[in-house]
Amino acid sequence: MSVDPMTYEAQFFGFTPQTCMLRIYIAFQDYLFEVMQAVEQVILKKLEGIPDCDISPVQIRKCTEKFLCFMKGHFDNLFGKMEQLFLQLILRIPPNILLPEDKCQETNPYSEEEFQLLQKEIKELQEKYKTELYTKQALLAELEEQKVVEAKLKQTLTLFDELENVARDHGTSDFRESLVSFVQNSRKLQNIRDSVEKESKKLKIS
Amino acid sequence: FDEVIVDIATKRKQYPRKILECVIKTLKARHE
Amino acid sequence: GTTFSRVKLLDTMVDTFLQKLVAAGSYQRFADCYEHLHRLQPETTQRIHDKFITQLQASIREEISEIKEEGNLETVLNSLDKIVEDGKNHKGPAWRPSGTPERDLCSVLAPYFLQQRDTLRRHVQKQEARNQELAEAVLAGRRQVEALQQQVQAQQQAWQALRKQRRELAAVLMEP
Repeated sequence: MSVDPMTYEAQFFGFTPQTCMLRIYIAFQDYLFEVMQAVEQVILKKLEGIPDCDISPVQIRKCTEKFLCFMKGHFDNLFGKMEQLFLQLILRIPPNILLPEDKCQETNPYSEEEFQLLQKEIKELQEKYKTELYTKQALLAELEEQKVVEAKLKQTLTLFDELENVARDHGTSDFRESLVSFVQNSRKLQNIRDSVEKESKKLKIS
Repeated sequence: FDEVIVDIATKRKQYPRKILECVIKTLKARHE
Repeated sequence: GTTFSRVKLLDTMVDTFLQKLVAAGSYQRFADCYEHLHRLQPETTQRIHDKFITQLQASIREEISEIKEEGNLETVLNSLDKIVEDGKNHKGPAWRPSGTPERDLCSVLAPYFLQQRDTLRRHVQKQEARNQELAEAVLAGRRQVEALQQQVQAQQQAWQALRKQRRELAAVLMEP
């Protein structure tokens, strides 16, 4: 017959029901023996007080053993029945009952495979999160870089603007155009100068 | 045999909670 | 399925046990065993038997009280009554340890790992959205830089053309 170790009950009680019953059995049995011993002592004392009593202690011992044997038989039989009821009705976790500390086994049962999948998913999410953080850093770094570059470019453009302003401050609306017209005018001047020189030569010659 | 049963049963009762405490600490630390 | 108090049932069982044990150890039986004494002093035998029964019952009851005391049995049994009462609607066999702790632990730890997974998911989504914004800002910034570069380039070319013309002018002016 396979022994039911009643581990689930032991988890709840902190002892195995069988041990508990054994403890009770031994205690009860000890009391039965003790009381029988006390009874025998009392009887022997009583007999000492009776004059010419022909009952010997050995006889009394035999009577005690006879009665005890009888009582022990009944005791074991009755205790066996009581133990069975104890183990079935009192020191037992009914099969449909789950202990509070195991509630999660029913509220969210998780198999090993599912649990491994979950851990794999967590790992992937962690990698993904790291990637996103690196991306963020790279993007922020580029934004910083862009700020510097933009500042430089704007500085250059400002420079150009200042040049324009300088020209404008000196009476020329648009510095470049004025420089262009200046070049054209000076070219006209050169042409005039050339023609004047030619005329003066003619005059000298004539 | 009896002691083994009680020992196992006691561990079954206590260890999940202890392990859980450690796991929660680990998860928190990793999270931080 | 009926709910009952385990403590009361225990007391009832012990009482029944004692009643039956006492019934088995009847005076008749006692007198049969100690027939010499019974013949000699029946009253004494009766008194001794009564004392025997009283003492046995008292000892056993005391033992049960001690055991209840020692193992805090009443509280434990009452709490078991409560657990059974709470779970009485659960049909079919409930979960029991599989004997493989790793397997049983999965359900214990799962809620916390699920929580961690959800937190991570939220963080990743939030970061992805944030990075999306940053990426758009970077693209806009690139466009902005490009536009500025073109502006500078245009200005640069214009000034270079100017410089070229200035050279020409200088050349012209320098002509003898």
